[in-house]
Amino acid sequence: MYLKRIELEGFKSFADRTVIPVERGLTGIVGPNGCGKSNVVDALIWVMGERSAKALRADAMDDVIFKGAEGRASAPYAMVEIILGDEKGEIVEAGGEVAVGRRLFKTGEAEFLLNGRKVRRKDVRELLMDTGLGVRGYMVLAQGKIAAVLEANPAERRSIFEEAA
Amino acid sequence: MYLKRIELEGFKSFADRTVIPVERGLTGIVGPNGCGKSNVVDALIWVMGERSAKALRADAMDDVIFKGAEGRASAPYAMVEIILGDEKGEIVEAGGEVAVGRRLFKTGEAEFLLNGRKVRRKDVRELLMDTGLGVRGYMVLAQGKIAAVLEANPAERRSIFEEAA
Amino acid sequence: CRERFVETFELVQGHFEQIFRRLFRGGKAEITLTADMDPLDAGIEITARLPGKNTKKLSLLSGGEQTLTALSLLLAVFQSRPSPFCLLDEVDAALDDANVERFIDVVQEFSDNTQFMVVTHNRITMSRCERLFGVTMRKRGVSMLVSVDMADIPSSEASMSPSEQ
Amino acid sequence: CRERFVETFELVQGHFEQIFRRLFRGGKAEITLTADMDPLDAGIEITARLPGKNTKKLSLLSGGEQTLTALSLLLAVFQSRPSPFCLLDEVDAALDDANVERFIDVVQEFSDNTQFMVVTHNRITMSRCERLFGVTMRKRGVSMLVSVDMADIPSSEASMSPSEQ
Ligand SMILES: Nc1ncnc2c1ncn2[C@@H]1O[C@H](COP(=O)(O)OP(=O)(O)OP(=O)(O)O)[C@@H](O)[C@H]1O
Ligand SMILES: Nc1ncnc2c1ncn2[C@@H]1O[C@H](COP(=O)(O)OP(=O)(O)OP(=O)(O)O)[C@@H](O)[C@H]1O
Ligand SMILES: [Mg+2]
Ligand SMILES: [Mg+2]
Repeated sequence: MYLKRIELEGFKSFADRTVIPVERGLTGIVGPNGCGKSNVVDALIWVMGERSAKALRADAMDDVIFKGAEGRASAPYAMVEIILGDEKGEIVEAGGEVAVGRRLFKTGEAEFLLNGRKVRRKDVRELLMDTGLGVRGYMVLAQGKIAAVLEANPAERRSIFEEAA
Repeated sequence: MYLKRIELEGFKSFADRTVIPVERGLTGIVGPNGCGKSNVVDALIWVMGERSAKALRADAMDDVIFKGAEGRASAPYAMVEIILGDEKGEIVEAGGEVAVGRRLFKTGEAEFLLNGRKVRRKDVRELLMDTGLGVRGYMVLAQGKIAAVLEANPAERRSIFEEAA
Repeated sequence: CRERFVETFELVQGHFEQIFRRLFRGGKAEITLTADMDPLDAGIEITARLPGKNTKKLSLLSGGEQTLTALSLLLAVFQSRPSPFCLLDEVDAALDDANVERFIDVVQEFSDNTQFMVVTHNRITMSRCERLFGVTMRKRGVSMLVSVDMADIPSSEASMSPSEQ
Repeated sequence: CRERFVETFELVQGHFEQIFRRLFRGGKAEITLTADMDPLDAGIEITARLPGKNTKKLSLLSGGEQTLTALSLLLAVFQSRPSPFCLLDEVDAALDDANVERFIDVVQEFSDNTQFMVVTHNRITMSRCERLFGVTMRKRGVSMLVSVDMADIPSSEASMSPSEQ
């Protein structure tokens, strides 16, 4: 399995539906301060099932829903989907796509989606573990967290390894 | 009063006596990772009377004494002096210099110096407060500490103001 | 004592709002004392609203926006009670090019009365300094000061790299 | 479970020593499990000795040296259990030019099997990427993705700046 693209809508500063293609090799994400680069990182952490608002730099989970801007109303919901390519047909037919999604409504209703169907958080995490993508651990490193690896106490460092074991 | 130069000897990675001139305007300190730039910042924090080893990125206070390197023995003591220009003759004669220093021996003996004479820590701090240089507060900002200003809780932020009041 | 503190606080508040608006080219920021407390015990609350954005929560600001807000506060304290000397260690690490330029603009205005020293890896900051000092380790493990010619900034860090293994 | 953990730990240990030596061009680093504890409960201790320097304490490392040590560990975990995708947010902020180049050298070796995305403000990192995506706020407060032509990197951030106030 590999990642084909990330799709965001109403998530933090991404009011409009935005598609970010993921290609092979090394891709750079650039732009001025405050334009939304780290919000993309948060989107990935969120869709993989993160439950702590603090890990998303938010005070409460509904802070991830677009709050509005100049001349633009707030969004009714936040949604992030990651589209995986299923080369070997592990989940769907070979060469098909698997869409893993998460949505949170202003009303508080929250759901996880697998190819458009509602599933449990547990199902999404099991799928991600099976594909080798993992559920966050060491493959998504948020801004400023690199120093925390050394500053953490020995017991906290275990979590990086357990994810990999 | 203004700062004319900083002199270090045996302080952290500055094994040899090193003189850093301080000029008017904006001066840049550059160099590769691990070469000793932040050690200069620590030297300034230390000579102004800092008592916490942690604030000097050290486990114990004697970590500030040069520990030796390839083909070079450790130093017997660490010494830092800041030389102030006394334009208006506030402390010595007009146009003279005032040397504020601190020394720590491997034996554990520690001393503060004012123009070469041993004085108490309190004397150094009072002198620095009178000259407007202050004793650290907001005019020396160590690496990575800029984010701490916002992350600190409201009560901790008071300390920046008290220094200035 | 209480009058002095309140007086300094109000002075800093005025400068903070003005410097913040200048660095962010708009928006509004303010500091307030924790409500219903004696000024000598109250903490300091910070609120900031960025131009064109709705959110007021500090935690939702980006890495660069938090650094710039903290620098506005630091420079505001500086403006209210100038110190003859200031040393900043890599405060520009999270800033984009446009924000580095604006920050240095403000610092240079203060540098008539204050000697500023900045530790930096940022080319733009280097090019705005009046002089550069290099710290390097010609002999491994031992720091020394070298003068750096402004003209060779593009490779200044490369040319000071410790000798190849 | 215990065998798997110990097996992964030993694999990571080997890769960590090798990647550390490569990024620092010498020196020695290792990870060990807290002594006298069951591997399933033990914490992870890190020791690192830099080429030509005596100290082994992590706290005495510089900002850039700590980042590079943490990145060595992260890449070692990565090498032991590759994930198809990795997203790093401004991990190069504290590194000097030479260390950025060496870090990207290692990342590019892994990028045959892994899709790497890095958020960065560093020109050298940008120039080493195979493609760049820009995140900008043409309409204030609303993020969108734009494509950035590699050829105009020098001004790429400038050209993406949100519209003038
Ligand atoms: N729910 C939300 N609705 C609208 N805007 C939001 C929301 N959450 C965060 N933001 C905005 O997103 C911006 C921060 O974006 P982000 O942290 O991604 O910036 P960045 O591009 O990483 O910048 P830097 O280079 O400084 O790290 C903030 O200005 C904040 O106002
Ligand atoms: N007492 C000591 N004796 C000898 N060397 C020391 C001592 N204390 C610290 N050092 C060395 O100083 C080095 C760190 O220097 P410093 O933190 O000033 O680097 P820097 O130039 O700020 O680098 P960066 O750009 O990564 O922030 C470390 O490698 C450490 O080994
Ligand atoms: Mg960011
Ligand atoms: Mg440093």
